[in-house]
This record gives sequence, structure tokens and C-alpha cells, in this order.
Amino acid sequence: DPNMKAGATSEGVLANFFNSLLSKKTGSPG
Amino acid sequence: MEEAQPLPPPELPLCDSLIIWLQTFKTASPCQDVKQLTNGVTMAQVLHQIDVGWFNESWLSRIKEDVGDNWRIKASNLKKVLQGIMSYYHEFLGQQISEELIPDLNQITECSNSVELGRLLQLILGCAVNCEKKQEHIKNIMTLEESVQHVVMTAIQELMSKEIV
Repeated sequence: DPNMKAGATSEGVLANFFNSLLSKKTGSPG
Repeated sequence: MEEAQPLPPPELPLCDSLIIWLQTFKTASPCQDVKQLTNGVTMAQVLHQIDVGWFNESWLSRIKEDVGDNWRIKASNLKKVLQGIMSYYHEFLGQQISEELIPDLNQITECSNSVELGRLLQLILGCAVNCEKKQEHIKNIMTLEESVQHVVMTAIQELMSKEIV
């Protein structure tokens, strides 16, 4: 189902992006 | 015959999506539409929740809540909100905000311009995803509707691409 495929890809992109943001060090210069 | 491609879901404008995100903060003052946000009160309350150490009680007390239609107070509140955000980026995050991301506050005060308000909300979003409690804020974003998450992601990517360290 192309709709389902597009949805899964989109969800994956979002999850990847926000998970990488979660693991990024806080921007404070210290 | 070519196979029809599924249409992507319609994307909400930046401002509308960020208002939906702002509602997750459950502020005391209303946060349903552009008009309600133009006095700066809700945005200040959100910043206070994002970093209570930086946007502390003393900072928050300088934001006047009883604004009504007084454009001078609105303008003064918005100026304090933007100045607070700019010093947060500069002093806490070690970044400078690119000129093109800085909203025209007069447009927000005078005509409730949703594009300029969206810019201001985008900067608040930048504070949320970079602060010490960012995990909490990012997890909240991940609970929003997918179309809203998309706009939020694009807004964060734009901030990151224009970062001046």
C-alpha cells in the first residue's frame, strides 16, 4: 500500500530527526 | 498509464503549527490563535517554563499581563520577549540569531501578522530544543500530530542551518 509506505517513511524521518536531536549535546557553551 | 501518487497531507503554516505546539505548555493565559498571542504574555509564560532559571520570576514580572488593546504595552512586552530570547541564544547557547530570522515586532503589534509571529515562535522553539530540559520538550513534540511534527522539524532545521556560533 503506497499510502502506508509513505506514512512509514515519513514517520521514520521524523523519529530519526527527533531522536538525533535528543542525543545532541545541549548548546550551552558551558 | 502512470500510477497515481498519493498526495501528501496539507501542511499547516508555521505559525499555526507552532501554536499547536505552544498549547502543550498549558499556560495560564490563552493560546488558541494569533490574536491571543500578540501581547507577548503567553510566550513569556512558555519561556518561563522552558528555562525557569533564565526566564525567572523577576524577568516574568516585567511582562505586563493587563494589556487589553494598548499597543504600547503589547509592543513593550514583545520587545522584552525578543530581547530575552536573543540574550538566551547569545549568552546561554553561545549563538547569535541570524538577521533573517528576527521577526518584525511592529507587524505583530499593528496587524497581528502571523508570518512574523511564526518567526518569533520559531525562536522560542529553538530555546526549547536546546535548553537543559530539551528531552522533555522534544518528547512532547513527538506526541503531536505528524503534520505538525513535520512543520516543527522544518522550523528546527532552518534554525540549525542559520546558526551563527
